[in-house]
Amino acid sequence: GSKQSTITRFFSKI
Amino acid sequence: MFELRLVQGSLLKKVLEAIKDLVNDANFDCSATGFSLQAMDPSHVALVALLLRPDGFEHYRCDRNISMGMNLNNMSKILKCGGNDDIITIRADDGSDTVTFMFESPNGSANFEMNLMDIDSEHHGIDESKCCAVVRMPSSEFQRICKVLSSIGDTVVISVTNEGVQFSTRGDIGTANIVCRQNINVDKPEESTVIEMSQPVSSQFPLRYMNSFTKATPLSNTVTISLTSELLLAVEYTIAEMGYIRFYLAPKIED
Repeated sequence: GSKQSTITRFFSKI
Repeated sequence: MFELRLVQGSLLKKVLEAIKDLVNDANFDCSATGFSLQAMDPSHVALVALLLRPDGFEHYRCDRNISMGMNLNNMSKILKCGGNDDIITIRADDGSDTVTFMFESPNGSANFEMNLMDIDSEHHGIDESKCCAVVRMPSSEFQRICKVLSSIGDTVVISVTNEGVQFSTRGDIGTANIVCRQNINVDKPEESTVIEMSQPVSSQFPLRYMNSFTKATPLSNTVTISLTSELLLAVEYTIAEMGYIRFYLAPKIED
């Protein structure tokens, strides 16, 4: 199965 | 004080139609860079980034940076109160908790004041350097593919290889595979499909979000779809002479 990842892990907070 | 005047007011309406179902509340940031927005959907699966540059407006005045928190459904309601060919002026005084929308047509004008909201939001740094495949294609074709596939399944696998870009899905009734090959139309570049790839890449994404992104189709004849080596998807619609709207979507990953 697969699960949905979240977008936050791809972006660094400024 | 902040004030912008947009002759082609319909453009702002199209922008709102493209994002209002994805994001509920968002801060519009006004600065010398332009009128911009960064916001995630409530599930933190997608992020939308909008930029409208100052030189795209007939008038753009921003005395100091401000952030205006708006409910996008309410903003859309107000924009719908103006005619399609109206000139739109948006104005906010420093420290005010309201924003004014003015619509002008040859026949008259109308003013609407909307309450602003306090919204906690973070800005995110977006690293474009990890891109490993870029596909530019007609936006209407991309919209058609997403619609067709969502009648079969819930998830699309996007694979970019030397052969082209393949969109695949699977559902209870069967499977679907759509392949777009590179096709350069010199006379009508907007009808071309152009694929640039440093390495083959494949990843899967929820179609519900892809279909939501295609609501930006009226903004641009072409769409640029990028996949990074980390499998982040970016879908970009350029807004003629003014800027862009970009949607980022996190992949589905194996458990």
